[in-house]
Amino acid sequence: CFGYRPRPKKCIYEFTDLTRLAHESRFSVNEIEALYELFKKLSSSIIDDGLIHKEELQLALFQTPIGSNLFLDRVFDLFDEKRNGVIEFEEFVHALNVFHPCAPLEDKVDFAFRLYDLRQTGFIEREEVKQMVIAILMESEMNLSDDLLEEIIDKTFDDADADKDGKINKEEWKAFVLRNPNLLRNMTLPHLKCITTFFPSFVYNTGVED
Amino acid sequence: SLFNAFDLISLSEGFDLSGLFEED
Repeated sequence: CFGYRPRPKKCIYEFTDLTRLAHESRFSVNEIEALYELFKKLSSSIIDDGLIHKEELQLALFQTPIGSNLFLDRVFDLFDEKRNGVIEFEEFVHALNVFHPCAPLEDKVDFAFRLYDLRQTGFIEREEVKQMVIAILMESEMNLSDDLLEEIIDKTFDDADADKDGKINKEEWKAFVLRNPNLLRNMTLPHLKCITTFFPSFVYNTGVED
Repeated sequence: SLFNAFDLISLSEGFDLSGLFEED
């Protein structure tokens, strides 16, 4: 009578799902359980539907669900493997696995490349770099003259674009970050090595003692 | 010497996921 629509059913993970996720990742079963506690917290912060919406990720990182941020959009898109506008728990684990301190460097290099390849052409293009530099300048309320901005981008491409075709391919990117490992600092989250201590409440629901 | 463009870009808060683990 009132246009009743049932609420979407929350996905409840069975112990076998958590075990499988542990096998597919660098996390133990207890760590997957602790990550599930984090996921539940994030996915219920605005809409309690067992899925992380972009606004919920934004709320967690910026303490506000309002506004837009180019970089957060890219992070969200890479977490959202199914490209359906929400992050499911499995996608959350897959992405955070790359940020694990013990994840292979190759995975971090690849993830960072995909972050910066805004148009997903398989290259980091000069226009994309310029767009990201302008976005970070706006985000941090820094002012740079156009000349200095162009100079910074020129220098970056002088260093990174080995074949001088005006775009950075994956091999060039890999060589560039190996010379500048600081560029991957955001690709490692030390918290993930001791995730069970951040979310000790997992012990109330645990299915196994690691 | 000039900044590397990616040095600047990597400063974005949007790329810093450590905020996920912060207490409310």
